[in-house]
Amino acid sequence: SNLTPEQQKKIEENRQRALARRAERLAQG
Amino acid sequence: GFTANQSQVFNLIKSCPLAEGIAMQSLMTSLKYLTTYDIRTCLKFLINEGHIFSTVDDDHFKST
Repeated sequence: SNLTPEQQKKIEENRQRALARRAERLAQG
Repeated sequence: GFTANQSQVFNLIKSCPLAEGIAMQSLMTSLKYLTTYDIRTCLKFLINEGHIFSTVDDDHFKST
C-alpha cells in the first residue's frame, strides 16, 4: 500500500464509525 | 432496499480494490448517465446508512 500510516489510521477510524452507524440503522429497523 | 442508482454506486465502490477506495472522478466516469448531483445524493444515503465511508479525503470511498 502507498498510504501513509496516518492515512491508514484515518481510514480504519472512518470504517469503524461507519460500521457503528450501520449497526445503529439496523437496530432501528 | 437500494434504488437502481444507489445499487450501481454501491457496487462500484464495493468492487474497487484500491486501499484508498474509489475516487469521485472514477464514479463519474463509470456512471456517465448519472449527474454529479445524482451520484452525490446516492453517496449521502450510503454514508448515512453506514454502507460506505470516506477514506483519505471527502472524495474517496470504500464499503464497510
